[in-house]
Amino acid sequence: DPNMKAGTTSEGVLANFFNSLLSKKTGSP
Amino acid sequence: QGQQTMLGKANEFFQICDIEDKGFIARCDMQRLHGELPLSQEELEKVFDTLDADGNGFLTLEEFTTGFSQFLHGEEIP
Repeated sequence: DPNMKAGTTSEGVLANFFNSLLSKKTGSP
Repeated sequence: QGQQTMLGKANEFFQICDIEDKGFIARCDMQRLHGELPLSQEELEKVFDTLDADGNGFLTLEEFTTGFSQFLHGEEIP
């Protein structure tokens, strides 16, 4: 399925987004 | 307790996105996160569309929390 490429699925993008928020909160002093 | 922590985090993240404290996140709020988060405009749009389950163009805290919950259950956090 061409729509199921890793990292480009909705879930992958969502995971990316929340991971970024998590590291934004924990990564900055 | 885990549920409370999750809700607290979801609320915290919602506040980051809801810059003007409107009580909902609009598409333009999401686009403003470009630069703050290492995601492209396209990816932020996709996140918005994914979280906006009813497709009305506004993300409520409830929709946001649901998406966050799905993320937590589908992904392992290191």
